[in-house]
Amino acid sequence: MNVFRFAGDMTHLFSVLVLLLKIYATKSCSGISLKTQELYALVFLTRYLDLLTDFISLYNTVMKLVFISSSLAIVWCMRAHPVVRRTYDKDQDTFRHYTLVAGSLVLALLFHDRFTIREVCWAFSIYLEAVAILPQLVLLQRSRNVDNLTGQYVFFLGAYRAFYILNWIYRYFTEQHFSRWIPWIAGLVQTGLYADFFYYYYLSWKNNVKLQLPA
Amino acid sequence: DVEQEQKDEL
Repeated sequence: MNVFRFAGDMTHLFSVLVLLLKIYATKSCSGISLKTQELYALVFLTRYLDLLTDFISLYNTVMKLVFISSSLAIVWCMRAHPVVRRTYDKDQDTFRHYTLVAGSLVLALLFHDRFTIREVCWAFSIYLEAVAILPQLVLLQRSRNVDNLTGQYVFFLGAYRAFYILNWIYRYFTEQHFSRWIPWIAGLVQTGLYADFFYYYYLSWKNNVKLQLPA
Repeated sequence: DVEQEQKDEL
């Protein structure tokens, strides 16, 4: 495992911790999109089917279990926790996320490595992850005041994607690891979605003002 | 049929 891959995994893990911390410490999920969180839960559940069949490393297994359980816990909190669920910005979180699920499913049925349940599920999870942040970005744009932790959550998620691309470039040259075109294209699309956010995050950091995305 | 690459990333 190279340093970029590890940095990517750690920023991903960090984003989850920041989100859990925000919900736990403030007992609030305002500014967080339940739709994005549900999509991530679906992404992890469909991608990590190999937990049942393959063992790659203890590191991989633990990280997969962490991502599955944390995403389910966040969804549970936002839907069912007696205090937290009342802070959910339901009226602003209106992205039709099932269109993303349907689109990803169609793509996965058309473009996959092999026509097996596992491979189609894997491709589906890659496509869905690429666009799963969209409801969250739309919600951020609608929220007049983005609190620091929510901004940091999205920042770390974006950093994770950027590190993964560096990881693929590194592996391409050092291992002749031809990470197939499916994750390459989906990964580039996904990282591109954050470009705008990064720009405004940088401005707010530089000028030391609260993050606000233009409508 | 090409040997399938192991999916070792998260």
